[in-house]
Amino acid sequence: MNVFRLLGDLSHLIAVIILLQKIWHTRSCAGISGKSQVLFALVYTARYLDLVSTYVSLYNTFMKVIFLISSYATIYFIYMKFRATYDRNHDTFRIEFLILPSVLLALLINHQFSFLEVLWTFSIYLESVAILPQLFMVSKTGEAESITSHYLFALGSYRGLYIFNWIYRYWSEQHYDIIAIVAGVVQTVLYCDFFYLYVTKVLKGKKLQLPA
Amino acid sequence: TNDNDVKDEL
Repeated sequence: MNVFRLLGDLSHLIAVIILLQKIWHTRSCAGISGKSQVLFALVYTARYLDLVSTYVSLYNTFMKVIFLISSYATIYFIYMKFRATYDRNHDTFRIEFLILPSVLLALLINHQFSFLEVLWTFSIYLESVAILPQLFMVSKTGEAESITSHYLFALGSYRGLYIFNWIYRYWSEQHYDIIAIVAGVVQTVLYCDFFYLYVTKVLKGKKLQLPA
Repeated sequence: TNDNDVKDEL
């Protein structure tokens, strides 16, 4: 463990707390893409199946359980409890175009052709594009509530911080995982224009308005 | 080395 990975995981934890708090407090999931949340649940389910087979640490187990529970709780809020506030018309990204290529790529490019390894690889590839429906929805509505943009900033920062973790681990332990690194860079790059808008607008107290 | 040992990252 290193400070970059710890900050990354905390940033991820803060993101899911912000999201759940926003939905619960405002009793509304307006502006939130249910499709992205479905993809995140898929990502964590595929990646954290090893919870039953390998024990890494209390921290590792605790965080995996938190991310699994929060992703399913968010789906429950969006599609059941507060489904009246779910903006279905603006959440139209075709997620099958993200899932199928991730499955194919995981079957073709992986470290080891075993069940858990291919699932892990699938989850890494899918996570790199899982935010697209959410970013697409923000671009369609042309704006995002500031709490939603704080959520996106924290979520985007998590994998960005992991890049520093991978650099650190390569330099200090000669350890690297090219699949996680490439996917993590793609994932972080997808947030770049949002990061720019967040820093130039939201931090100045303006609403996040995307050029329509 | 690629990451065949136990995966310790989230």
